[in-house]
Amino acid sequence: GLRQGTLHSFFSKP
Amino acid sequence: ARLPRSAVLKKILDSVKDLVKETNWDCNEEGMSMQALDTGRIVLVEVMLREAAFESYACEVPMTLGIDMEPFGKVLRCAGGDEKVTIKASRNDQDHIELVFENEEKERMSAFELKLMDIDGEHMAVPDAEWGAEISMPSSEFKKIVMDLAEIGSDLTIAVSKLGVTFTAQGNNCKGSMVLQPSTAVDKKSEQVAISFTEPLEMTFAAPYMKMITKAAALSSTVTLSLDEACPICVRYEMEDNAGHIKYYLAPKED
Repeated sequence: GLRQGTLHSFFSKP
Repeated sequence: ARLPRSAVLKKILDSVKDLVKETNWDCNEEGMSMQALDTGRIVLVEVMLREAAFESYACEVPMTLGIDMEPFGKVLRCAGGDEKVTIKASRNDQDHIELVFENEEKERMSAFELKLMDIDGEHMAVPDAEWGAEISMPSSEFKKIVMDLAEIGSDLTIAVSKLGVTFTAQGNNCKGSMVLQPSTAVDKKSEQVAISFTEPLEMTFAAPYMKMITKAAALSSTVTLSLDEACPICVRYEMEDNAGHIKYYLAPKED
């Protein structure tokens, strides 16, 4: 099945 | 800050409260904005209310207002949708804000105080993306598709190709898909479906989260979906008259 990703792998803290 | 109708604030609250319980609102001369992650860090929501949204707006010094959505919602429920709302924040007393609702017809005025919170907000930097596909469509239609397919299964797949845009959901005992093709015959821009893409793509998202994201349909007649392979989808609702926008970024499901 598919795993839910989080946003942290895409967006970083400035 | 004075808004001509409280309905805008009510709709914004409805659009974010399932995802975010408390959030910092940044106020500066451009307007009021917020950015918040849901606790699962799967959705990022951004709201911008530009100066143009307000009947009058003045912000002498930039301020951050830490708002707890639950009491804010209780206060807002006391305002009629057509009533004017004035939000006052004092730089000398940053412990609370004042909200005044005015009903000009009935000559009624009500005033509330809302205590502010010290929220350790986590601001995310969203890179400017070159999207692989963009779809704009009536927000009510997007909402109906998502609400219907979310009943079928918890995974919602969005595929963009020459066929159009296909929304698919698969459950244990049923599967369904809906295809939309670009509409050029429709006169009204808000009723059009427009699709642009560089390469065909297909991505899967959690339907329950997508459902929460469709609540903002109340704020705008159109919605824009921006997709790129293996990136979060951006679902954007632009308010009328350059008043601002609400954007959601939802992380995809992956293998």
